[in-house]
Amino acid sequence: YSAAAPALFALPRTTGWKDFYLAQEYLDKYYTPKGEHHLGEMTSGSNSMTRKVQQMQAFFGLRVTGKLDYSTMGVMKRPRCGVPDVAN
Amino acid sequence: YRLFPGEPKWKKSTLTYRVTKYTSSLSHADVDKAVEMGLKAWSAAAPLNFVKATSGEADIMISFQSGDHGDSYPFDGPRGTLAHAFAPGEGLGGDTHFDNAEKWTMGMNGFNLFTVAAHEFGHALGLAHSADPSALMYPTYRYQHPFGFHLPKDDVKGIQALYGSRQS
Repeated sequence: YSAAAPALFALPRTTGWKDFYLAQEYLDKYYTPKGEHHLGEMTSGSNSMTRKVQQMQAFFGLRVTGKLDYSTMGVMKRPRCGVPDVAN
Repeated sequence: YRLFPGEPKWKKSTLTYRVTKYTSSLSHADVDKAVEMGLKAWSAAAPLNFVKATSGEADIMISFQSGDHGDSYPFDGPRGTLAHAFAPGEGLGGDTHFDNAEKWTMGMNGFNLFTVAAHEFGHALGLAHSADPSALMYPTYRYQHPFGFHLPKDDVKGIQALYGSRQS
């Protein structure tokens, strides 16, 4: 991600790298069906992350932008259940 | 409401549960009480009965765990992930784990155990996360008052889709 992220996954001004890594971890944990983990990341890189952000935003009724905006990060930082939101 | 893929559910109406590992945040009696009330929320809406076991293997094995605890879903310390539970099935199926690093409480100063337990038991009975913010099965924590608690409509629909409604 370190090379691809700035171009393919534009971070809003309010989102720092710390949030980016937090988001990556969150999406891996709750929006990656088991078995897709490494394959998904290797083949589709940041596009896969954008897709997962969109999935997450749709689930939580947020504006679906695929970007790590303030409200998306807000939901990601809330304490929650560890069961993934996407089917395993 | 949403169900897990394949819609796993228990084939029997009486299920056993057992707390195998307690937390130091609360007394055993408080943990038992929160668990009992959490299960009661579901048995009030569907024809399910829960029987407490004190030894051996129960359908729903409940424990407080720290970090990596051997099920491929490690806990992450305070906040973040609070708990998780497995869908109905043999072995790990139905088992419910709480992150021991959280401050568990019977009130509002920390994470209310009844609130989280009731949510996790929804998973243990076959419900996945709901996208309805008013549902108990919504993924993020929101305090629920334990006394006089009734399942929100969305959760009632979900549990009754799996097990039917409770005959009064």
